[in-house]
Amino acid sequence: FAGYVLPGAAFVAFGLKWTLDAST
Amino acid sequence: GLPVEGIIKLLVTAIGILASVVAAYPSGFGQLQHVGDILYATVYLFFAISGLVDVLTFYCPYAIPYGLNHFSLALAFTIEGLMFCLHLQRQAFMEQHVHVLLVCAIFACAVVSLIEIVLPYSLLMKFARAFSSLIHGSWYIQSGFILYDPNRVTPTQWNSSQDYNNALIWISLTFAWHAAGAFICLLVIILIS
Repeated sequence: FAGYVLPGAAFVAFGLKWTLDAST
Repeated sequence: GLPVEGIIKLLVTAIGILASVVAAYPSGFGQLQHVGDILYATVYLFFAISGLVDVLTFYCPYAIPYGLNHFSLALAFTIEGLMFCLHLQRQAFMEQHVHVLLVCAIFACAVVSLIEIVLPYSLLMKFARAFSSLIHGSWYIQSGFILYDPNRVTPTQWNSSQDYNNALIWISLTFAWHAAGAFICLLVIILIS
């Protein structure tokens, strides 16, 4: 379970960062 | 003043590789018991390479060929997608269905990263990368809850094939809602920014 949730959270965090980078 | 993204990638993947290798050898390094965990470690390795290229691009911008950071990221996503394709064999159809949707999101990330090599300043591609990464991550989390829900004590029993088919449709619908949620999240951040 953790093998799916933790990498998923990392990809969501990177997605949010890339959105912020692109919109600022 | 620091290549934050590259350093975070290196740190996170180092933890991932260590955890996967330890999980693969629960009885010591003489006996490999879970080869699937070595597969995860390999996926982390390619994201670590991507982080290393990010750091090198930051400190030696003239030595590293232009676009290599996007290429290494695309390579990491492609390898991840290929590794998850291997998950499709010998699995129940529902697990295959969840993984096919996950592989779609992963390859979307890979394709966008590849396009960014030739369009490095395209704002649309940057948003496309962010969007596909959001779906990838959120569906990854959802997959964990569908396949390995810690609150479920006994395996799900299906009363009929119709129930099973309905569950598959629900999974497809959930993926579509994740896509909608990711896009709305993207729009909200753009508007606030």
